[in-house]
Amino acid sequence: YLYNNRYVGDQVFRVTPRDVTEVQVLKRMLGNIKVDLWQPNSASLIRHNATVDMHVKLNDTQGLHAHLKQEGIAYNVFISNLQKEIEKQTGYRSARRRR
Amino acid sequence: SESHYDYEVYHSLEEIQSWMLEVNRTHPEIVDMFSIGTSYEGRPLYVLQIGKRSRPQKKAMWIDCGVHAREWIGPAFCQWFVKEAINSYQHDSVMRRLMNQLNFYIMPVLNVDGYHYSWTTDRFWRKTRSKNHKYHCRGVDANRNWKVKWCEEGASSHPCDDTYCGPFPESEPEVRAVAKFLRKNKKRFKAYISIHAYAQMLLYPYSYKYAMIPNFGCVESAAQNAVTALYSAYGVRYRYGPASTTLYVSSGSSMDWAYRIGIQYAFAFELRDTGYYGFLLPEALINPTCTETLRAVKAIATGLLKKC
Repeated sequence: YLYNNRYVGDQVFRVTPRDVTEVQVLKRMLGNIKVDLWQPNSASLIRHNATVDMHVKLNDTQGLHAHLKQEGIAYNVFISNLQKEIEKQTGYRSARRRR
Repeated sequence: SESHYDYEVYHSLEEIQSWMLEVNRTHPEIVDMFSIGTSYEGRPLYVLQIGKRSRPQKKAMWIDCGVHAREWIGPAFCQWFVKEAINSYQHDSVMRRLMNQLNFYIMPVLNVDGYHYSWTTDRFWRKTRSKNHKYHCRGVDANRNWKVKWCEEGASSHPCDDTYCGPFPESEPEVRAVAKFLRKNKKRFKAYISIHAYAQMLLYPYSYKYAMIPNFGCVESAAQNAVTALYSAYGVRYRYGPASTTLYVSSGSSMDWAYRIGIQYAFAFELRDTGYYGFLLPEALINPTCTETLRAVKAIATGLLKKC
């Protein structure tokens, strides 16, 4: 498996904070779990009405789902299994490797 | 060999470097390969000069790719540009005129250590791979390490953050090498372009303040022409404008640094997409993404040959 299967079950969440309050709640949340921000590049750049995409490790996904629901912050998951997307991106490559 | 090289897949750093050597070997009349230094881990920092050999003081355009390791579509575009420039020199009059009057300096992978690491270990690595002896975290954000508004808002002074600005400006040998080369040749460089991913935007200075650049009119029209050309390929709309208002205020990036040393047209492209595949843009989208971006870059280059 590519990258030793390390991204199995990791997800990418998308949140668009609607107002300053949601921005603050989200920043506080991100202070407690380690996520890899895809956009913006840093939590300090999170703004209301601006998209936040974050890569969340498998073990943190359930907690983040629950926390976002509890805070009433709308979100969606645009990559539900990161390992699969990685395999797909370079599926040709691994096939090439097989060849 | 070069003719069998597949430009529609992502390549490892080793494959890219072998390809550069092959292109240099097979097109000596319009390609010249050289190194501007070595990376933190000791890898060469290769650049390809593309253009008809003629008078030494030709105007020049710089394009770097792969500043952020995980943005693989960048290096794919740099290779695509070189392929198109070489293949179309004979039959495309626009490209031929550009290459007769300009030299393009293409750096397919600026952050060579990070790119290699993103291939072998962590697909989502962003930074360089320098070590900080006081912290276990490695790497500096190569786009926050330039000597312009260094480490101010939008950058982090913590080594474990993804936007870490580094211990001092140009601390990263990769950034220092590019800065030194551009400084040394700044009179010839009329345009600087840095290729990034994941926003579908064309940005120009300033990142670090809301002020308007002195030649705003010319740069804005160059950007407008570029995104219009890009749109003409597949109808993909790019936003464009000053980075501070189009994206967000951040500390000085390579684009701001290039503008500050006097390069009149400095841009950062943020290529596809805007959040469907994110950094994992499939290989099937390399062709359309690079085709549309090539049109935009040619529009900017053509603008350099006109008076504004």
